[in-house]
Amino acid sequence: MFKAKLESAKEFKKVVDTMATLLDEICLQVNEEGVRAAAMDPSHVALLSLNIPRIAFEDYQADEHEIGIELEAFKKIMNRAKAKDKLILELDEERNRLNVIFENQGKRKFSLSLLDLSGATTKVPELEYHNVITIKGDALKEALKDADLISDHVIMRASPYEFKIEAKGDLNDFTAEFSSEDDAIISIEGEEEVKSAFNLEYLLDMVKGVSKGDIVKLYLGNDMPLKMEYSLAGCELMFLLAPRIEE
Amino acid sequence: KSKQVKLSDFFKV
Repeated sequence: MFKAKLESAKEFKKVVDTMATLLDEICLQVNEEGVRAAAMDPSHVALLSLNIPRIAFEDYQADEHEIGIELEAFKKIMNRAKAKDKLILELDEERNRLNVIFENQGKRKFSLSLLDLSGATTKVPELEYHNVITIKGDALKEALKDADLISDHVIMRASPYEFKIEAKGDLNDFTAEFSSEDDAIISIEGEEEVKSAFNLEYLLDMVKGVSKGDIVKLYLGNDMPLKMEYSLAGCELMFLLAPRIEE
Repeated sequence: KSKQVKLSDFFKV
């Protein structure tokens, strides 16, 4: 069995929105410890991993199951979440469906038909990073939106005291600079200078669910994939994004 | 000129 209740359907909508911008489908692996999932986008440039420990749920009961979900349909349903709705996710094993229930003044129940994605699980690799930037989510998001006016990709640079996002266009350019003294920065760790270039469309998709008050962790290397981590209402999201490399 | 690479260039997927 699987039945889980979340305090805020609206908060979970942000998680589903973010997953749906990068992926077409995902296989949720549920067990008594919580819900996990990991998948790569169709072009194999980005990887998303989701971990919702059982403590993030108001109620939680689960045996081991793999629940394959078509994300566009799930996103459309989650768009119907209202401010005070709680969310119940419940596996109907007989009908092979996931019930998505909004609980408020009554119950509104959608039954989402499941996909067979067994065996399609993605292993999350361990990469080693020396530079870690912990930054306020809205500052990062605004800098990426600024850069989007200038180019379709950015260069991220990190040194022991500074983090920069640069975009170069044919005529114009943009730089966002954050020093460890700035309000936007929680911490900058690392002993060397590193830089990598990344596609902006992917970066903007990855920060889609981020809003004011969220804290984002960035792991950066030289021409290495970017690792990004943040939490939304107890749901831990991790992304890897392959870099652009000079030819 | 830079080109987009895939995650599989960095680890086995």
